[in-house]
Amino acid sequence: IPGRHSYAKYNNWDKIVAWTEKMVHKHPDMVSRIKIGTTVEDNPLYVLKVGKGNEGKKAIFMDCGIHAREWISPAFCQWFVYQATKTYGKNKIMTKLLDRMNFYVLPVFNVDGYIWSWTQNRMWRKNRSKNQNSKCIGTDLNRNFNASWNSFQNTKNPCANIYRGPKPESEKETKAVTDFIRSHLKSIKAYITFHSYSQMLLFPYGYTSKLPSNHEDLDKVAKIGTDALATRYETRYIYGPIASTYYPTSGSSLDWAYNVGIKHTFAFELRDKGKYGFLLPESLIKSTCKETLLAVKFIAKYILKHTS
Amino acid sequence: IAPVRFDREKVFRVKPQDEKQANIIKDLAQTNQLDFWYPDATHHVTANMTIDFRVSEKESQSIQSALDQNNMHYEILIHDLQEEIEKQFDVKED
Repeated sequence: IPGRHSYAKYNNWDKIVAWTEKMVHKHPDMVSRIKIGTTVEDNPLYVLKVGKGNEGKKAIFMDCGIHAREWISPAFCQWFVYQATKTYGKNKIMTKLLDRMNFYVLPVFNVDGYIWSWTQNRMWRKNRSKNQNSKCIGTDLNRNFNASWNSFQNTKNPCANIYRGPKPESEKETKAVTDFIRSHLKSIKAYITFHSYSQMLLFPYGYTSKLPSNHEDLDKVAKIGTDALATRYETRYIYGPIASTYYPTSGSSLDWAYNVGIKHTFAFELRDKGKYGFLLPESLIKSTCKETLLAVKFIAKYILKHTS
Repeated sequence: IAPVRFDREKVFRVKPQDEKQANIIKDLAQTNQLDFWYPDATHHVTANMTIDFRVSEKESQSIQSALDQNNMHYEILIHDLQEEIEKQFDVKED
């Protein structure tokens, strides 16, 4: 039996699986677990559906852990589910959100890579699929989506950290997520993905400097979201379109989700700004999660109010 | 298999002031094993951008010499990555 799960610590995959079971067991009326597929190494991909409503209600899809070494990301998804179940009935906003919408939370997207970063290589980023005609392992799942997938030449080298895979959605993990989102498109009104580091709140596009049609709306939400985040510990985030705020990227989940019809899509680059980078100490997990939750709750409130 | 260790590996933060210096970073990436932390890959490197990359102990001296020779702004964010990896677990079990 895996050791004790803790929201103040980084948890390995076994602990996270046990935690998902515990959450379903403790909150059967609010949390259910959906197996949306399996990974290249046959690990399960679990989405937790969090909310009181039936599947027809508005929903937000959130994923964490697409890049293996970005450990603060899965920590936030666990914290979100914990706070949702803990403050339902106590916190007015969270109660309203959970009564009227659902959250589909994928605590770890890149399970094989996450396990590898715990057991073999803390600096690992990609998944663990084998590449034909190459000794190099892994695809960058956030270059594997069908969103201008082949627009950058240097994502075609299997040995590169940003290898895009042999074709869009070639990876089992990507396909499981896109299939789930496509089959829930009617209800999913927003998509939020969590990465680290650099303290940014980003929106489409990454593959072009062209702005999305509702960029003013996205910009406003991102501004207020980062303002909300800063109220807790004055942590400063910048925000804007990926291509100009961060740098141009092809094949990202954010652009794909936007293009498939979800018109409010955001990517968080969580703490910090480089002092620790991917090695954010556990003592900073809680404060990072608390401040991020403020932004996510604002975004969810906005989605509840402004989407049909 | 024993886990990979990162003893005395370093993370550099470099701010190329112009395209010439940005190209120096790209050249160094051709001849050394640089793991880009920010941005994710070499081809995103441009002038006036903050660049973080990890490099092995062995290669870090030559990297540092190259940066010094070209009068480039840099700092070392992490001096021993393995130490930081072990230090990240700084919360006791509940």
